[in-house]
Amino acid sequence: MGCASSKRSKRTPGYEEPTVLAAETPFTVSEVEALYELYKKLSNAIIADGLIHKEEFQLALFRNRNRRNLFADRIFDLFDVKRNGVIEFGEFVRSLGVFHPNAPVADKIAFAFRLYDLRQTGFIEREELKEMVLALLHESDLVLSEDVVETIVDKTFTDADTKGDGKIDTEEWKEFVSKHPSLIKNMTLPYLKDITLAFPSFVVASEVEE
Amino acid sequence: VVPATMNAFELISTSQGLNLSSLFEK
Repeated sequence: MGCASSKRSKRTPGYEEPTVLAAETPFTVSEVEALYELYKKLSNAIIADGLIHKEEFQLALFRNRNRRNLFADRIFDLFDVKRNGVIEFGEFVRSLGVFHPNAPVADKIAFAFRLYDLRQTGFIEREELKEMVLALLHESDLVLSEDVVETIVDKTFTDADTKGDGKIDTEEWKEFVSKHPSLIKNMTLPYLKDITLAFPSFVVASEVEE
Repeated sequence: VVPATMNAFELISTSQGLNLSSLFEK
C-alpha cells in the first residue's frame, strides 16, 4: 500500500484500511478499494472534503441535491453511525455490507426494522407506519382517501402486531418478514456481488491486485 | 391504483429513497 494509502488517510477523516474493512464485511480487499473510488466521487460531488453530506447523498440517489425523502433520510441516518452529520468511508462500507447478497438475512431484517423505527423507540408504531405510507403516497403523487389509507395501515399493523400490544417489536418483525420475504428486497444490491466486474472503471483506479 | 388489501410495508418498499442501486449507476 505504501505512501498512497497513508497520504489518503491523512486527508480523509474516517478513512479505514481496505484490509480492515474487508475483514469485517462481505467485501474483498479489492472490492473495498473499488468502493473507495465510488466513495471519492460521491463525497466530493458538492463539498470536496472526502465526506458524504446529506445533499451529496440526495444527489447520488435522485440526481437532485435538494430532493428530500423520508426514507433516504433514514438510510443516511443509519449509515451515519457516529451521528456527526456525514457518512465516512468506514461507515459507508460497513453499512453497504448489509446490502451485500452474501450478508446474513438476519442483518438485513434488523437493518430494515431500524429503518422503519422512525423515532428509534425499539418498536415500529402504528403512527410511524401511517407516516411512512403517507410519505410514499406523496413521493409517488398517489392520492388515496383517508379511509383507504387507514384500512391499509390497520390491516398490515394487525397482521404484524401478533401480540396485540399496539407496537411491532423485533420478534414480531422477524416473523412478519418470514411470511413476506419480499419486504426486504431492497436490502440486497446485486451490484455489490463482484462489484469490480459490475464497474470495471472503478477497478482501473484501485490499487490492490487480488 | 393501490388496493386496500396491500401490505403497507410492501407499498413503502417501492420508495426511490430505499433503492440504493442508483448509487452505482453511471
